[in-house]
Amino acid sequence: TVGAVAVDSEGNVACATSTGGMLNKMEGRVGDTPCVGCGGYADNLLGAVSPTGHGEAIMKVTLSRLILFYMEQGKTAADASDQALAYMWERVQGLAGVVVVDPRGGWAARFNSLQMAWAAAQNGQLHYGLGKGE
Amino acid sequence: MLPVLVVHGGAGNVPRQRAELSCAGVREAARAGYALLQSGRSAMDAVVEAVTLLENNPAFNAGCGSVLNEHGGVEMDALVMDGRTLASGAVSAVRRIANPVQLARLVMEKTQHLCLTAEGASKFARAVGVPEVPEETLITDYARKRWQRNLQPGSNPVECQMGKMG
Repeated sequence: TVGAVAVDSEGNVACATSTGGMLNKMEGRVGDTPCVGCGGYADNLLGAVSPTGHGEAIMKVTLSRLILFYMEQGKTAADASDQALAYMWERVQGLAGVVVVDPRGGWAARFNSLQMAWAAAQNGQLHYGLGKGE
Repeated sequence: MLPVLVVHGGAGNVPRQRAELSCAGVREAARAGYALLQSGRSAMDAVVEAVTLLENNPAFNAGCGSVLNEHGGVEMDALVMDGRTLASGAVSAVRRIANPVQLARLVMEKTQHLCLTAEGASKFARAVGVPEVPEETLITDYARKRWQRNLQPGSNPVECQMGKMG
């Protein structure tokens, strides 16, 4: 799965996610990616999310909307992501990762899987990582 | 307002030999999407550009490089959402399309629906002039090897793709 979130110079947010799905899936299986609130969500009032991971687990907790719900309660993008990923692990033992932005330009790339390739560009600087803490 | 763009290339277990390819791919996509933001283009333009590049990069599991289903075929899903209006478009189980994310955007822009699936999505693609590509062009040797390995009795495709708890 691949995905992106952005905030433009007018403060508008957007998300996009695309995937080939899960290895050796049943024909006709659809995961979280095309489902609003699961495989992505964007609302100028809250932020935008694009997830990746075990689609069935992501759908069970509507991961993208859950993260924005926590942000609506005042959490940062990083804290909201960590809380939602922890909830997903506790409830359904799901592994996933997310990229998140808020309307003010705050951002996060968080995951509870072993790795997630990510990159962020802001203020002329490029940040990137693959493993925990990078 | 400081524009920002963040991309991911998938969560899970990235084999060591593919780690640098993955990191290079997400850096390239982030730079390209961010360049659009710097030129005044919209967040929607930026995320679609970034994801299109990732779909075209065989190091990632989307577009070219997609994992294969149990029959060895490619079925892809994609979604876009615009935070200004909550407009959204998606495609699911779509085949023989190089860039499903662009098709999802067209669903958002040209239909009254949120998601088109399977053959209906293909018919829509033809109607709006999105060309079909041979399925073989979306399948990499790496994807075929993983598919074959996970046909073995006792294999665990989810664990193979996602790894264990990080």
